[in-house]
Amino acid sequence: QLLQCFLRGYFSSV
Amino acid sequence: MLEARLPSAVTLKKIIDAVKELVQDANFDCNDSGIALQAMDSSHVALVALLMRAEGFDPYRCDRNIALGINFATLAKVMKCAGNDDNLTIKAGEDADVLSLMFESTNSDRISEFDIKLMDVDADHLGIPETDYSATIKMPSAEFQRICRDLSVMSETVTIEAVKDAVKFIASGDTGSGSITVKPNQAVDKKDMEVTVTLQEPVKLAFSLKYLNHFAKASTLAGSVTLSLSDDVPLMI
Repeated sequence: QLLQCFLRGYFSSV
Repeated sequence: MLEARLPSAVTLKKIIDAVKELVQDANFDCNDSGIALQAMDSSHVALVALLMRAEGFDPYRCDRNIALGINFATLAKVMKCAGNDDNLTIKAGEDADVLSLMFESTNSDRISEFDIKLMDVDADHLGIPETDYSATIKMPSAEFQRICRDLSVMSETVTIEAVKDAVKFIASGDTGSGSITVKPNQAVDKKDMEVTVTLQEPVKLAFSLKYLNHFAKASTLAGSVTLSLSDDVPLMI
């Protein structure tokens, strides 16, 4: 879960 | 209004084949520069970012930006009905609720037309941030696909270790372990067969082979693949 919300944040930081 | 014609359907067939297992429902964002797709996979672990530039179509017409919500399993089934050499036209009207696809055989003696229902897909703007990666590996895409397939017999995880003059793929599981080392080979005749390792610092990172095998399905689209790695950020392929 932590990884997934990290990734969502990472990819939407564009 | 979108109308775009692709001289040979094989390109879109390969693209849909490569992403259909990763992306369920997503938007084709169409504007005058082309058709873009940015979508995370269903388990929100991987992002697919794709741009089909307008230059690749002839003709290409997109009067205003439209988002076409598509179920990729349906699109994949329809694309199976296209011959590789058919030319393919995709069309969507102003307030479109269907995407029309037309496949025309080279000597125009067979014309197939399909409409697929469009859906509302919530569009959160995603992309891959500009990153200065520690290691960038360029290698033949077929070789990368083969390495991922071969190492899957040993484990579900592969460790990729990039050092100055080599990149090593290591898989170890309960039944044993395996590793494949690929060395740079400058000055080869075919550009796609070149292997280069550009290193800011050595990296050693583990990834799920399930995803790498999905990504490697796109190998037929390009002869060469670039892997970019850094600690604590996603692998870019």
